[in-house]
Amino acid sequence: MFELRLVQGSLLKRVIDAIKDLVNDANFDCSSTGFSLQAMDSSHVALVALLLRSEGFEHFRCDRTFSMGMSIANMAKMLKCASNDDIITIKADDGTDTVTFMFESPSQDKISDIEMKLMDIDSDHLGIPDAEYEAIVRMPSTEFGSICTSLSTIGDTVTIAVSKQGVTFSTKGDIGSGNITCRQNSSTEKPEEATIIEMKEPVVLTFALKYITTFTKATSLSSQVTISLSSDMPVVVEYKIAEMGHIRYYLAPKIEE
Amino acid sequence: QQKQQVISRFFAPK
Repeated sequence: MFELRLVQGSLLKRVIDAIKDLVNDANFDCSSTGFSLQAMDSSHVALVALLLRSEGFEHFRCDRTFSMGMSIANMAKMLKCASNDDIITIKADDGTDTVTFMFESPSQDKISDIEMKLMDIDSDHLGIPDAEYEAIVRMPSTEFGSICTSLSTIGDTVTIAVSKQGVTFSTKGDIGSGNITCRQNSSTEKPEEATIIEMKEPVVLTFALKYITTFTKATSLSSQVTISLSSDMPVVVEYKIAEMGHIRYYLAPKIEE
Repeated sequence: QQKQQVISRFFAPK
């Protein structure tokens, strides 16, 4: 038996919104550690890893480790039936091919029971080694989102260059080119507005903007984003989910042919 | 011309 209860139901809605444009179907892994997912986009260029730790839920019961295959698009449709302030309970029994979502209004005067069919999904987990990154940039997530949106109106790729001067995001397209530099700014009184750059080596990497822009759908989950870069390695774009875990996106870089 | 790499080039199946 598996049952989890999340008082802040809007969080699950935001998590699914942050995944649904990247992944069609995915196995959610349930264990005593929590509720997690690892999935690639259909072209295997990007990977998303979600972790929601059991301690972050008001109630979490998972008798044995198992996976639930779900269509993310269908899950998003089901979660549309929940209001933002609803409490969400997810339940599944051993051996059944359905999952139940229960949405309770805070005053308990409305309860919705939604049943969704599970799917068999064949997917391998990839081993992601713990790596030391050459450069780590922490910046406001809204700032990163607006940079990606702005640059994607000009070009299809973004080159991220980290140096002592700061982090520069640049693009080039048919109509012209643009670059935006953010300098370290840790003196601000509000930590969520800080930009902090930890650099061991200067790094320059180029990525497809369409994927990076999809990652920024997670902006509402965290006020800060962490971008970790090493030469010839996938970038990691991480949004922490307060008291619960994180959503991490990995994107393979482009190389000169 | 730039070539897009895939994730499996970096991370192997567990």
